[in-house]
Amino acid sequence: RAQTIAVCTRKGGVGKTTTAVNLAAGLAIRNHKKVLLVDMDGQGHCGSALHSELRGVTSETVGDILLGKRRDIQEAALATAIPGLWITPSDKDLGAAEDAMSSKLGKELLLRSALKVAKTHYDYIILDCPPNLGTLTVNAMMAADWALIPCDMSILALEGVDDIVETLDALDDTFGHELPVLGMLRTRVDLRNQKMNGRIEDALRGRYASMLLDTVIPVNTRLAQAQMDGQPILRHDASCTGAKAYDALLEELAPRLGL
Amino acid sequence: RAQTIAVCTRKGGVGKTTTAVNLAAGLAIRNHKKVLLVDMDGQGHCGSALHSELRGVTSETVGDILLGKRRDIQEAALATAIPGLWITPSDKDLGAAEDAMSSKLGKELLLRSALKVAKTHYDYIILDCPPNLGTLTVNAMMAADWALIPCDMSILALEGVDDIVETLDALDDTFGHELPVLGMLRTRVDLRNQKMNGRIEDALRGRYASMLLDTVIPVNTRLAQAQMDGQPILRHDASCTGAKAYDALLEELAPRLGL
Ligand SMILES: Nc1ncnc2c1ncn2[C@@H]1O[C@H](COP(=O)(O)OP(=O)(O)OP(=O)(O)O)[C@@H](O)[C@H]1O
Ligand SMILES: Nc1ncnc2c1ncn2[C@@H]1O[C@H](COP(=O)(O)OP(=O)(O)OP(=O)(O)O)[C@@H](O)[C@H]1O
Ligand SMILES: [Mg+2]
Ligand SMILES: [Mg+2]
Repeated sequence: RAQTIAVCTRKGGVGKTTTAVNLAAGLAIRNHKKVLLVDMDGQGHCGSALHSELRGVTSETVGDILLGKRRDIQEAALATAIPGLWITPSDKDLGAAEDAMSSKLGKELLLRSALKVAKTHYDYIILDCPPNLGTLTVNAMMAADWALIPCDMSILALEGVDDIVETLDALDDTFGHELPVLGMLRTRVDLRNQKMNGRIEDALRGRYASMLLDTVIPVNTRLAQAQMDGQPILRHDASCTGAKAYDALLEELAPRLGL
Repeated sequence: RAQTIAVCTRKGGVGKTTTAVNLAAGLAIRNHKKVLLVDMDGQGHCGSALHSELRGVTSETVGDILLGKRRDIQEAALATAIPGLWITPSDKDLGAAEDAMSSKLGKELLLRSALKVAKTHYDYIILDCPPNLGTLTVNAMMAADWALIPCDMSILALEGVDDIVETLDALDDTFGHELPVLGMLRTRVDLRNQKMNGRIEDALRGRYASMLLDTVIPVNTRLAQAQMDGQPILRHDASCTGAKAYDALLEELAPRLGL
């Protein structure tokens, strides 16, 4: 049965998509796993970040599935040129779908129900979340076995981490859904900013010591270039510091993910 | 009558808040204007970015005002230690307020109505928007005279610009609200990434040549440090490259803003 990981934090632009895409690709390429990447963000950036790898077409999107009568995410899944990696892209209408979801019975559980069958087919399901605490993020968290929380070295990103942790607690209180944190991942770390990095790391350790991952993703423009070329970093430049860091992330997560 | 500027783009983390805060502070400090900074994002980051400067208390937040019977944003305005700069902070409940707004008559115009009186008191009103195209962003755009659109040097940020421009067109079609673009502002520019910068700039020029501002905000960690210390960059370090860039932005915008 698949392990499902929600890549989530409230703050914008801290590397949710970059992490979700490269984690999913790494599991397929390095660990030869069968992986589904689900884009839960109306920006559609998982599809953009993998645009050169997409194969085939689908008439369904994530929004269609979530609102549909018999929901199976497989109907929106596209193969990629990467063996073992499938993707269900979102589209710009996912925002409208999110509004429509708000009046549905059990609105927080629509994705979980849509993933039921897929969880018997894949080894890992990676959920890329939008930069907010709305219905799509809550659906991802309710459908997940783990939360992976990126944080860059800024006070505003730290506040976003506090916000998503607060939501985790709320889902536990409200639904009894205990979503463990797979880890908090420091991203976009510029090693020259020692003072600022130190202050943010101290704060993260102070509040979330047991969750803070050792792996750090450094600033490496190759990661953004790979997205422009529509490839995961392992296909774009497997030897750059960004690729090595995402490899190191997989190795650090291996025990917990049963790799 | 105030000029109202919505700082907006769909992409997360490209400097909406950093630009809104430092533009507002610059207008007050450099140009001695009376400025109101309105936080339209439930992350509450305008308040965080100015936490050392806030003075006084208010029992109302932006969400309370937008849902209230007689809406006047002034009831949520706080003075700051910066002469000429006031702020209406958001809070984490703004998300709930956004949901409640969706069922109101003329939901897109609630902020415009709440700013009516304020527009007779201030010279400039700056609206910091969340990273999405939801009701709060639409309210900001419907209340504004200008849209200022930040974009960093990445393909995903470029897609976010296309998304917000599409929304501008939709507001024109639907409401006849023609919101001119004050400019598109390149942010977080790392001058070492010449190739990547060139590709994104060519794309911006290709589509939005007339709107692209000459001023470029370079990567400067002082801007993030200033936020950690709760001050605008002009109060934190007026001589750093980030401060000089935001000064240059004001000078470039001066003719259009009547400065
Ligand atoms: N380690 C890194 N080094 C350099 N650039 C990076 C790094 N991580 C991410 N980026 C770039 O920073 C930008 C933001 O990253 P990304 O889009 O993954 O964040 P996000 O949290 O998904 O944003 P959003 O909140 O908009 O969904 C992207 O253009 C991405 O290519
Ligand atoms: N030119 C810059 N140089 C260095 N850091 C910057 C620069 N501009 C912004 N930052 C930092 O980058 C992060 C993202 O910026 P900011 O929060 O202003 O973006 P945003 O678009 O408002 O994000 P969100 O989508 O979450 O609202 C912040 O921590 C900020 O301090
Ligand atoms: Mg993203
Ligand atoms: Mg912001």
